[in-house]
Formats: sequence, structure tokens, C-alpha cells
Amino acid sequence: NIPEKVSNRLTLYHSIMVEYIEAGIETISSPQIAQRLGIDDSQVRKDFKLLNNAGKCRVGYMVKDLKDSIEKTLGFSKTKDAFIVGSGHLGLALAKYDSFNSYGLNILALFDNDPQKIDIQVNNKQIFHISKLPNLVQRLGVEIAILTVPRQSAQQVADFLIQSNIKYIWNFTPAVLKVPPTVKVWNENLMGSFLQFACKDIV
Amino acid sequence: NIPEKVSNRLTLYHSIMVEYIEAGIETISSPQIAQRLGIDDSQVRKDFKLLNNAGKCRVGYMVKDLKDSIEKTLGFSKTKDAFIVGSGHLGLALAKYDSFNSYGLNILALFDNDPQKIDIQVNNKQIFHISKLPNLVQRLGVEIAILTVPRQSAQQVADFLIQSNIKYIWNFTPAVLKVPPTVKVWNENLMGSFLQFACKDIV
Ligand SMILES: NC(=O)c1ccc[n+]([C@@H]2O[C@H](COP(=O)([O-])OP(=O)(O)OC[C@H]3O[C@@H](n4cnc5c(N)ncnc54)[C@H](O)[C@@H]3O)[C@@H](O)[C@H]2O)c1
Ligand SMILES: NC(=O)c1ccc[n+]([C@@H]2O[C@H](COP(=O)([O-])OP(=O)(O)OC[C@H]3O[C@@H](n4cnc5c(N)ncnc54)[C@H](O)[C@@H]3O)[C@@H](O)[C@H]2O)c1
Repeated sequence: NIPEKVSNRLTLYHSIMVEYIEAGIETISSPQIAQRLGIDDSQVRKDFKLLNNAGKCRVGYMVKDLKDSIEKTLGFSKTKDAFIVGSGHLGLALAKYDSFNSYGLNILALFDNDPQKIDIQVNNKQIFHISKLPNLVQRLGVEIAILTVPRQSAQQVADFLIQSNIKYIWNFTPAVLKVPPTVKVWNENLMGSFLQFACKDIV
Repeated sequence: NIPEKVSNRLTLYHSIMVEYIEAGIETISSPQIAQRLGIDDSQVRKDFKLLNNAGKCRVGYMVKDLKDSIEKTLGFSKTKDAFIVGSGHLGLALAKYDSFNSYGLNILALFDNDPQKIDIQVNNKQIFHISKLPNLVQRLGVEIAILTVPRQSAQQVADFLIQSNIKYIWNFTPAVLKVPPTVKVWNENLMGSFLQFACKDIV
């Protein structure tokens, strides 16, 4: 189990590796990474020890080996299928975000109760009516739902998801969901991270 | 300075207090909070010691006093003004999210370079053309920009923000931004928190 601060740094290193690969650069040094993220070089080297110094070579690290090692360490290789429930602004932004795929999160489809949204395609994914969800959960064996409905319908939709055998709810709504112990809720709180940044940096 | 895990828990406690106030309930006990979040009661009590046991009474805690104490501890009272740059799906979802206000983040306006979006109102906030940003940063003394443009225009827009005297960039794009040492970048990485949840819970 990796501490949260380390996995956040590893995902940032991963973005830099993706950028270097796109630019055709094959090696990178730890001071270059430290400089880009505004952190200490010793922190970068400590993190890479965790990766058993994957890709270490004479001039630094091989970008491709580092990327592969980060993906393995963070469990990217085990892809996890998910549905987005609530195809509004936030739901659509998440459906369009291709980086989820490279982290092992595979969004298969979206759901909504607004008839005007049904059958629209977003980034090769279809928006289904919410009544179709139980059948698709069963047929595709999906366990994760990303909840992006308005606050006032969050609890009722969560109850419906639980009845449909969803095991994990990544909750973006501000509602605190009541669920049985067999279901895990992951509360996403963008303000949590904003406060962290603001407490640290804003004088 | 509060550790990230604690500030994330405090923001969740805050959501529960808001819910109790809306339901007209004046007191709450630590086992009730622990149950709602699926965490240990001793963890809740430890966190409340940090708040000097604000609101403690015979039957538990006074909801209103706890909420006020959490807000003071997390720095909600110091409101910070911000602009959203990029009024697409994600930018609009953030502009509509009223919870930001109760955490002390005051989004004043949005910006975009698409002429069809200019002058639209979202949640009482106006979308301006990006060329108007430098003048408004100066006149309103705004220091924070929330960056929600596509990855390929992120660096160029960040350069423009820095020239306009923006000091903090809350970066939602997957691009790793190159900025001078006088500017702070806060990388928001939803995958960082997803991986945390998934590593912990998914067997
Ligand atoms: N965690 C954060 O920091 C953060 C940031 C922004 C928004 N949000 C939250 O995300 C949620 C979505 O925000 P948004 O701006 O996309 O809202 P939105 O109104 O644009 O989208 C909500 C969608 O849910 C659909 N919907 C409503 N009831 C439904 C139901 N019973 N079944 C299925 N679909 C239903 C609507 O038709 C709509 O398409 C809100 O709860 C908002 O508070 C959270
Ligand atoms: N951090 C995360 O987990 C996460 C999740 C979803 C999306 N994203 C990222 O957020 C960003 C926005 O996503 P979206 O779905 O809202 O995209 P979008 O295409 O819907 O919106 C982008 C907006 O930026 C505007 N824009 C483009 N170039 C601009 C410029 N030079 N100046 C001003 N405005 C400009 C466009 O007109 C558009 O309105 C993307 O970079 C995406 O990768 C991140």
C-alpha cells in the first residue's frame, strides 16, 4: 500500500514520462523531474528507489522503463470497468478525459434520466437511460459507478445502484451517502485538495 | 499545517454538519459520524481534539459549533477570489458548484476564446473573452486561476496567465506546466485519488 502523497507524485512523474515519449526523448534525469515539479531532487530519487530504480542508466533514467514501472506499481495494468451516472457537465468532462484509460479506469458507458440525452455518443461511449443500468451491470460485470447527479437526487440514485449490485461508488456529489457495509463509497472532494494547496502556499 | 488526510476528513465532517443543519438537527455524536463515513469512532474523536473539542456537550457535539470550528481551522473564513479559464464541460461544472463558496473559494468569472461562449451567464458569473483577463486581474486583484482548457493549449494559456500577474494556477489539465519560481502550480489529479481508493479497496 502506497501513501497518498507518493501515489500523487508518481502520477505526476507519469505525466512527464508521457510528455517526453510524445516529444521523442528517451532519457531523463532526476534533477530535471525535480525542477519541473518544483520539489527536491532527493525526494524524486527516494521515490524511484520505491520503483527499484527502474530504467536507471548512465545518464539518468530510461523514460519508457520508468513509465512502465510506475504503471505496474500503481496497478494500472488491472483495468477496472466503470459506468458514469449523471451525464451533465461533470459527467461529460469525465467521459471525455482520456487519461483515465492510461490509469486503468475504463469508462464503458454513461447513464441519465433526461430523455434528451439518451443515445448521444461521447468519446465513443453511449448514454443509456438509467433504467437500463441493472441489466448492463449484470451482463458486463461492472462494479464501479461514478456518481455525478445533482445533490438532491444522489441518495436515491445511490440506493438504485446498490440494488443493481454496484460495489463501489466514486461520489462527486456533496451529499454524504448512507450505504450498507458491503458497498464502498469514495468521496471525491476537490475542496479537500484546494484547502491543502491554499493552507500550504497562500500567505 | 494540517495533514492532507485530516483536512479531507474535516471537509467530510463539514458536509455532514451542513446536512444536519438543513434537517434541523442540533446535536450529533462521534459514533454517528464514524458510522456515516465507515471509519473508527476513535479517529473521529482524535480529529475533534484537534478542534479543541468545539461544541462538546452532554449528548455529543453541537452541530453548529462543530461546523464553525471546522471552517475556522481549514481557513474557510479567508475568502480567496479566483477566475476559471476554459469554459468547457469541466469549467462549467466547477462554476456551478456552490460548495466552493462555503469553503472560502469565490469564483468571480470565467474566460474562454470561443466567441460563442462570451457573455453567457453561469450561476451569476459571466464568461468573458480571454483577452479581457489581464485587465480584470489587475482591477479585482485576483491571484488564482483554475485552468480547464484542453491539454494542447495549457502551456500557452499558462504563459498568458503568468504575464497577467496570476500567482497560483490550479491545473486540471494533464499537461505538466513549466512556470517561473514566483508562480505556484497546484496539479489536480483525480486519478491520484482514484488510485488511492482502488489500491485500498479493490481486491
Ligand atoms: N466534487 C466536486 O468538487 C464537484 C465539482 C463540480 C460539481 N460537483 C457535483 O457533481 C454533480 C454534477 O454536477 P453538474 O454540474 O454536472 O450537474 P448537471 O446538472 O450539469 O448534471 C447532472 C446530470 O444528472 C442527471 N440526473 C439528474 N437526476 C438523475 C437521476 N435520478 N438519474 C440519472 N440521472 C440524473 C441530469 O439529467 C443531468 O444530466 C453535482 O452533484 C455537483 O454538486 C462536484
Ligand atoms: N484532472 C482531471 O481528472 C480531469 C478530468 C476531466 C477533464 N480534465 C481536463 O480538463 C480540461 C477541460 O476538459 P473539458 O472536458 O471541459 O474540455 P472542453 O473541450 O469541453 O473545454 C475546454 C474549453 O477551453 C476553451 N479553450 C480552448 N483553448 C483556449 C484558450 N487558448 N484560451 C481560452 N479558452 C480556451 C474551449 O473553448 C472550451 O470551452 C482538459 O484539459 C481535460 O483533460 C481533467
